[in-house]
Amino acid sequence: MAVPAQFKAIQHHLRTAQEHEKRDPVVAYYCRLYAMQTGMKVDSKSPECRKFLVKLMDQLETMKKELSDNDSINQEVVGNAHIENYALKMFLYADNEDRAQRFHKNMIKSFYTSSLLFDVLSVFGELSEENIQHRKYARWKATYIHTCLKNGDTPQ
Amino acid sequence: TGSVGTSVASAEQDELSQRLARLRDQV
Repeated sequence: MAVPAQFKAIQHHLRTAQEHEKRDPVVAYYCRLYAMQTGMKVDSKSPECRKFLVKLMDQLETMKKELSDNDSINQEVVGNAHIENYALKMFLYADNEDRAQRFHKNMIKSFYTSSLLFDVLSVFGELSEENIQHRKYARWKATYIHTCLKNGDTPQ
Repeated sequence: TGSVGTSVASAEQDELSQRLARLRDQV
């Protein structure tokens, strides 16, 4: 379904979920859970938003049944570790490329996706100060390097 | 009509909240 305009803030989390549908269903599940919770806070009253959220909830319930034997879904403390490890893995890959001055679309996407996954960690509770810093740094780096490459500049 | 619409919307919103709580085994 098309994402209602009111849900612009979660469209990239939903796209990340789609990208991980097969690669890592646990990541897909928690990205959608984050989108569900955030969407309900933004607008669960207007007909188009409510319709979208009901469909998203259907999808989450189906995923939960399909992944019923996966501890990362059954036990949120395991899910928390799974998402945090994945986010840090993406962050460290991008950071290593950055330090090696290898600037390319993949490393930009890794920085950006890791920042989205640090958002997703908030479904488990308050973010640690370290993860707040990681999220800020990753989002800034993704934006900065993307702009440099677009303008033909070399990122410093 | 307005009040009926509003109560339908809030009932559906409650239903969504309950489904979310059940999904997270928080019921």
